[in-house]
Amino acid sequence: MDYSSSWINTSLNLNINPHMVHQQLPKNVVENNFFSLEMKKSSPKEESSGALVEELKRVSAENKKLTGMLTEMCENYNTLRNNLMDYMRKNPDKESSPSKKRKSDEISSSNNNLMGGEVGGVNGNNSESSSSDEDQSCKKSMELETCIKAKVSRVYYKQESSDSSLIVKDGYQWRKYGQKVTRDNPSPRAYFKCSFAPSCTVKKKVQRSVEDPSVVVATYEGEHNHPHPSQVDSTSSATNNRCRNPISSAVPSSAPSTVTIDWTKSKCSNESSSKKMMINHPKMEVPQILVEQMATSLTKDLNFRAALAAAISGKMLHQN
Amino acid sequence: KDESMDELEEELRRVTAENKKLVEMLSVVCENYNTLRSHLV
Repeated sequence: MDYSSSWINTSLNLNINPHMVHQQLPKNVVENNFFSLEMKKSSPKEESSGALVEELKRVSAENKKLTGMLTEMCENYNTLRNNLMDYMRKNPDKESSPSKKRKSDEISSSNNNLMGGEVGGVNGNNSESSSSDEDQSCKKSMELETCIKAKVSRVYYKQESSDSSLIVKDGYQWRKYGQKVTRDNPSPRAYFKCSFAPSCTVKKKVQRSVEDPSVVVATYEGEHNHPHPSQVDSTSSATNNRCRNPISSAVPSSAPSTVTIDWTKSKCSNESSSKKMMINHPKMEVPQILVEQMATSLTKDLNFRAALAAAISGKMLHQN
Repeated sequence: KDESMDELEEELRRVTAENKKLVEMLSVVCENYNTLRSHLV
């Protein structure tokens, strides 16, 4: 039986001759092998420097990409923020809720952190081309903030240290809408909004001073778009203001100034307190002004004049 | 060669640190942007 024709060839054609192997392999593989062999032959310093250069290139490219993304993101942020500011300026009545106030605080603080600090620094180092654009947008946002915060005044009120309330009686009607504790000051900060006129956007922050706990600092933002309540009251009712605090009208509605008022004394005007007020603040001739205003408004009131004339004439007749 | 290696390493360190800072900043900007956007929406 001849099995030679049906035998299976089990040889693997293995060849241990390296020359033969190179001939069979594709050309690029051979070259790579030679290259790798040559690389192996090179010094480890060269190899590491090559790797360093490669890594540096990679990181630099990533850096550039990140800078581009950051610039774009900042632009988008500024656009969005400006839109929000415009919207808030156009609709001041709708942003009176405490949550929105908190949000706007967050927005402004985050914007300050971001725009004033790190972005500018990196742009200065890294991408000079984008820095001018961002500077412009940052300037715009800063101008916007200064516009908004132009009408800020701070008033210091002296209060008894035992009195922990943050209520400052400046004559205006305020509605408290929030309170929070800040990091720099352990005493809470209270937020108020003027409730005299619905369209009035003046806000007030009240917080006890860190340096002197007996002093309460009230920061007013904005300008009242209505007369002082005492003036309104004086025109409407003559007898209502007899015990009204004269200092209240001294609080500036818009002027950025600092006034120190002593509230430790009685609220009704007596001699000692009025003297003290005069010493603390030279512009305390307001009681006189108030009296004159009251007199003017009373004399304008025809009914009051008639009643007064009748009373005087009646008294004179009675005496006679 | 040692000097150039040192310079390279220094440069790489600097760029890497800058990169890290950029990533952090981008994260902050994104967060702020999203907060602002959520307020508007």
